[in-house]
Amino acid sequence: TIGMIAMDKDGHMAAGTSTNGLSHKVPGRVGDSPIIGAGAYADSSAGAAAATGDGDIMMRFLPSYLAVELMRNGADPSAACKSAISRIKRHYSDFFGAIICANTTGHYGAACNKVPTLTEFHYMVADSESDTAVLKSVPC
Amino acid sequence: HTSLPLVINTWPFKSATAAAWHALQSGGSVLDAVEKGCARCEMDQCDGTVGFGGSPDETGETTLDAMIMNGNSMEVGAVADLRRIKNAIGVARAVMERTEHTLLVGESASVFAENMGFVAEDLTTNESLNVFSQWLKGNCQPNYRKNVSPDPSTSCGPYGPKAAQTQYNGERQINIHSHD
Repeated sequence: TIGMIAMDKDGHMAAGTSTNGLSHKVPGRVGDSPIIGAGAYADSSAGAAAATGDGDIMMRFLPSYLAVELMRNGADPSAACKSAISRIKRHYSDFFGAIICANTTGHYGAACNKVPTLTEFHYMVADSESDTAVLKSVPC
Repeated sequence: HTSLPLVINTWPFKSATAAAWHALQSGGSVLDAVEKGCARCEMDQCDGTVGFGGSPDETGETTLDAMIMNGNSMEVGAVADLRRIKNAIGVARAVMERTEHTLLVGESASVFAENMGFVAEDLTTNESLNVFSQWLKGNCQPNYRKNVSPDPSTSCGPYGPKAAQTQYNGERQINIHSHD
């Protein structure tokens, strides 16, 4: 799955996702990626977020919408991402998932839930400072 | 960082980031950037978790989900359980720009895509066929069914409902190469 956020110099934001889902899923199963507020969410007046992981679990908590609303209320992107992950972790302590967040000023952050198969989450960033794609990571 | 413009995406999919960044630098909109970036990943079959030829379902078919959202107008286009069309993010954008709806699913989404000029083709590859074959040989494990008969933890289907429900242990078989 890819979840992506783009923001121009005027602060216009967009977000998107694309995935082929889980291997061996029951036919007809749809994950969080195409669900607004779950796989991704963008509001140029507050921020944008995109989530990845076990969509069957994550879609129940609308983590992208939650993160954007937290940023609207003043949380920095890293804190918003962590809160969205924590909300899920309360109910599913070993869920597989991560989220990226960006606010209206172009600050960004990420968070993930630590499980044996995910101890560090990697994501990519390109901005006017780097002018190219740069690999970033966050410990889970 | 406050170095706008900005592109950020999940997982180390460098070519997708580069495609989105190039779109922005070429004068494209943020929607263009997201569409180009995700489309690049679909063509590259990023990590096997994006695009055609990955994550076959119980019948061996690859189906795609995608969504795009405009943070200014709050318009959204999304597709789910899309079959036979490789450019899922492109279809999602077409849903946003060529309908007043938000989400189209399944066979009807594929028909919509074909009507909008997207090419229908088989999403199966030798790799996805191999993954599917190995799954069948391994008694269909891992398996997302529960409370069905025969026992999905040891047997393939077809499945029917089991009379008595058993306590589900909550274990999920998601791994780094199988996710949303």
